[in-house]
Amino acid sequence: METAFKETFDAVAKEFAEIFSRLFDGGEAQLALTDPDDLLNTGVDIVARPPGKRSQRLALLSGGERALTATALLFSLLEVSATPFCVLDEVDAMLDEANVGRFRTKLEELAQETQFIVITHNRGTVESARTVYGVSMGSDAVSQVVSLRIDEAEAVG
Amino acid sequence: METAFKETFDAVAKEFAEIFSRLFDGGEAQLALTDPDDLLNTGVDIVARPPGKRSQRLALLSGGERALTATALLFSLLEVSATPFCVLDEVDAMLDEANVGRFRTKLEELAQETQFIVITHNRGTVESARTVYGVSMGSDAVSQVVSLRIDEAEAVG
Amino acid sequence: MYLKRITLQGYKSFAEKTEFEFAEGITAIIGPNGTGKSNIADGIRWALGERSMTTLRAKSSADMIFVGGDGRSRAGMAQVSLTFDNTDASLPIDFSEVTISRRAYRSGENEYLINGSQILLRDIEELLAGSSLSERTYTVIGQGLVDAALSLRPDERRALFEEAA
Amino acid sequence: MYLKRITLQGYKSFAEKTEFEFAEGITAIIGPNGTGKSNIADGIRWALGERSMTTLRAKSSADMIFVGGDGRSRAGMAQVSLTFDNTDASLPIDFSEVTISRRAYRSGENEYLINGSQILLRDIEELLAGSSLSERTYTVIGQGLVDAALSLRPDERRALFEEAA
Ligand SMILES: Nc1ncnc2c1ncn2[C@@H]1O[C@H](COP(=O)(O)OP(=O)(O)OP(=O)(O)O)[C@@H](O)[C@H]1O
Ligand SMILES: Nc1ncnc2c1ncn2[C@@H]1O[C@H](COP(=O)(O)OP(=O)(O)OP(=O)(O)O)[C@@H](O)[C@H]1O
Ligand SMILES: [Mg+2]
Ligand SMILES: [Mg+2]
Repeated sequence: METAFKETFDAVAKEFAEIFSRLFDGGEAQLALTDPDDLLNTGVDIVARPPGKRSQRLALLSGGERALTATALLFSLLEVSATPFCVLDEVDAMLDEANVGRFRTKLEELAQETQFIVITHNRGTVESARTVYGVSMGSDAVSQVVSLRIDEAEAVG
Repeated sequence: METAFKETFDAVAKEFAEIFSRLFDGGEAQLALTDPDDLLNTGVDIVARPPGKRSQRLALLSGGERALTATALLFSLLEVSATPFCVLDEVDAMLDEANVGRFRTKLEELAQETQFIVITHNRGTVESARTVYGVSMGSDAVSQVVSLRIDEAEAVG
Repeated sequence: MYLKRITLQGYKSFAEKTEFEFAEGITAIIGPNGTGKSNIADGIRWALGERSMTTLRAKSSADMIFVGGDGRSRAGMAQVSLTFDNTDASLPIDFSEVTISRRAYRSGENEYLINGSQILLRDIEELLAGSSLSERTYTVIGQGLVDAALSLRPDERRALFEEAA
Repeated sequence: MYLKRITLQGYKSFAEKTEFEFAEGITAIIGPNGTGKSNIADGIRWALGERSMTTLRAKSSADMIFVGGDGRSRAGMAQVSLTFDNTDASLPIDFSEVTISRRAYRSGENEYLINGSQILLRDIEELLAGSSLSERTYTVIGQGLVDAALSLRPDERRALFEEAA
C-alpha cells in the first residue's frame, strides 16, 4: 500500500514537473509530500513557479495560471495511470490564445493513449478533434445533436 | 429603513425582470421576498426561466445561464442605484457569442450613466470600449501597460 | 478499451433518444449556452454509478428526468447507456462490447443493467473496480472545476494519488 | 463623478509606477494570462479600504508589495492612488479632483492619504459613506465570481438590496 502510493507519487511528480514547463513554456513546478516519513497519512503540496516569477503560494496565481497548473496535474496523473477516456468540460475557458495552443498540443499527444471528450467554446481546441458534435436546443427545451465536419464547426463557434 | 429596503427591492425587481428577458432574448425572471411580512429580516429568492424552458431551481442553470442571470441582477442594481464606476473581471468568460452580443448591447446602454472598466478576453466586448489598455509582462515579472487603439487590440486578442 | 457510444433518453434535457458515437482520439462538443453539453458529462458520471446528487447539480434522482418544456410533457424515466469496446478484455467480462446502463423512474427507483440484463449497483462497482474505470475523480472534469485540485488541502489531495496507484 | 486615473507603484506585479487614464464610458483591459489584469481590480478594492485579505487573494498585507522577479529585487512599499473627478461634488470635500491613496510597508503598517495628506481609514470610510462609492459589493466583480450572488442563501442576498437602498 505505502510503496504503491510512493511509487505513483514519484512518477506523477516527475511528469508534473515536465508537463508544467511544457504548458507554461518555461518555469518550474514540484509536488512535495508534507510528511515523507508517514507515507500512510502524508498530504501532497503543489509548488508552481510560472516563467520569470518568484515561487509563490498557489493563491497568488492568476485565473489562467491556476487552470493551466491544474491541467498539468491532471495530465500527469493520466500519463502515469491512464483512464480509458476522459471528459473535459470547458477547462480551457480562462486560457489566452498562446496557452490554448500549448494545451492543445499536449492534449493531442495524450490522445494517443487516452480518449478525450472535450466540451469547449475555443476554436483552437475544436480544431484538434477528429469528430465534432454540435448541440442545440429547440423552443421546446429539448437538446438536439448534429455531427459536424470541422469546416461546419467553424460556423457554430 | 424598511420602506427604503422595500422601495429599492421593488425597483430592482422590476428592472431585473426586464433586463433578464433582454439578455436572454425571452424567458422571464423574478425576485421574490422569502418573508414579505417581515421586511427587516426577509431574504430574497431568485427565480429564472430561460426562454422555452420550465421554471427550475437556480442549480439547474448551465454555466453560461448562471453568468447571464447574475449579470442581469448586477445590471438591475446599477440601474436603480448606480455606483460612479464598476469593474467587471471576465464576467463574460462563459458566454457564447450570441450572449456576448446581448451583454455588450446592455453594457453600452448602462455606460451612459456608469463608467465601466472591463477585463476581458472576448473580442466582442473589447469592441464596445472607447479606450483599450493592453497589459503584458516582461521576463522580470513586472507588469507593463500600453494604450491601444481598437485596431491594435484586434492583434493582441 | 474506449468509449464507443453514449445513448441518453429522458435524461435531463435529452428528452429524445440521442446517440453519440465516439472514435479514439479527441471528440469535441460545442454549442450555445444552456443547450445540454454539461448534461452529457453529468450523464456519464451518473451511468458510472455516481452517488452524489450535488456533483450532478441536482437535489434528487427526479432531477435526472426530463421535466418538460413548451409544448412538451415531462418524461417518466431517464436512461443513459455507455457502450465500451472491450476487445482488450480490460473489463473482466466475456464480451467484446460492454454496455452499462442506468435508469431512474419518477418513483425514485434506480435500475442498473449490463448488456441489457439487470444487476445491482454493487455488481457494477465490482466490475469497474477491476478496470481502470473505477471511481476516478479525473475521469470527468466538470465545468468551472478544473482548478478544484489546487483548492484542496494537502491531505485531501492524497486521494488523487491513491486512485492512480 | 467618475474615476479619472489609477496609479499603482510597488503594488503586486506593478513594480514600476504605472498609470491608467480613464474616460467616462467603457474602458477594456486585455492581455495574456498572469500579466496583472486582476491585480488592477484588487488594487482598486484595496485603495477603497478593503479589509479582507482573502478577497484580495492574499494572506497578509505584505502580499500587496512586489516580491521581486528574475533580476528584479522586491519593493519596500506598495501604493495605489485613485483620482476621481469631483466636479459634481458627490464626495463631500471641496476639491474638483480627489485622490485617495493607500500605502503598505513591509513592517505591516498601512497609510491612507487624501490629496496627499495623511488621514485615518475611518476618515476615508466616512468620506465614501456620503457618496455612492461606499462599501458596495457590486463596484468590483472579481474573476470567476460573477455568479456569486446566485450561490448566496436568500437571507445573505438581502445585503445587496440594503446597500443599494
Ligand atoms: N431534468 C431536466 N429536465 C429538463 N431540462 C433540464 C433538466 N436538468 C437540467 N435541464 C436543463 O439543462 C440546461 C443546462 O444544460 P447544460 O448545463 O448542459 O448547458 P451547457 O450546454 O453546458 O451550457 P453552458 O455553455 O452555458 O455551460 C438548463 O437550462 C436546464 O434547464
Ligand atoms: N506581491 C506580488 N509581487 C509580485 N507579483 C505578484 C504579487 N502578487 C501577485 N503577483 C503576480 O501576479 C500574477 C497574477 O496576476 P493576475 O491575477 O492579475 O493575472 P491576470 O492578468 O488577471 O491573468 P488571467 O488572465 O489568467 O486571469 C501572478 O502570476 C503573481 O505571480
Ligand atoms: Mg456547460
Ligand atoms: Mg485575471
